[in-house]
Amino acid sequence: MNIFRFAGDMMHLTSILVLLLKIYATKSCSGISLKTQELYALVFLARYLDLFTDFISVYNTIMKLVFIVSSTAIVWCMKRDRVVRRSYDKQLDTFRHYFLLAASFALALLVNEKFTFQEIFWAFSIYLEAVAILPQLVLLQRSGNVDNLTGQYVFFLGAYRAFYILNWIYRYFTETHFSRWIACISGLVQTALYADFFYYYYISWKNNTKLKLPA
Amino acid sequence: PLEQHMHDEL
Repeated sequence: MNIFRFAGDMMHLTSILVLLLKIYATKSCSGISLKTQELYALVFLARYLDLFTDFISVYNTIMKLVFIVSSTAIVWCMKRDRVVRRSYDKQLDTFRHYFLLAASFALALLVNEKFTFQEIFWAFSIYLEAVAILPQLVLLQRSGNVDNLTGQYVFFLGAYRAFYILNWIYRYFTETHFSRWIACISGLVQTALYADFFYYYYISWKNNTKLKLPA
Repeated sequence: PLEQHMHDEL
């Protein structure tokens, strides 16, 4: 494992911790898209089916479990916690995420590394992760004002993607048989979706003003 | 070495 991959994983972990902190500290999930969170929980559940079949490292196994548990806990909290669920911006979170699900699954059936149950679900999770942030970005755009923790949550998620791209570039030059074009192309698409958000995040950071997305 | 179909990233 190289430093970029590790930094990416830590950014990913940080984003989840920031989100948990926001929900627990403020007892509110306003500005957070339940649809995006549901998609992420599904991404991890579909991708880590290999927990039962392949062992890569203790690090990988622990991280996989952490991602599954934390993402399902967030969804559970937003749906079931008496206090938290009242702050959910349901009327703003209207992105039709079932289309993303269907499209990702259809693509996984067509484009995969091997036509097996596990590989199809792996490809599905990669495609779904690439677009899972869309309901969140749409929600932020609609609500206009973004609170600090929500802004940082999306920032860390974007940083995680950026480090994964550096990781792939590094692996491409250091490993002899590095070819994973499904993950790389999807990863590029996913990172591109953050470009707009990063621009406004940078502007607000530079001017030391509250993050505001244009309508 | 890892086989091609094993996914070593998260």
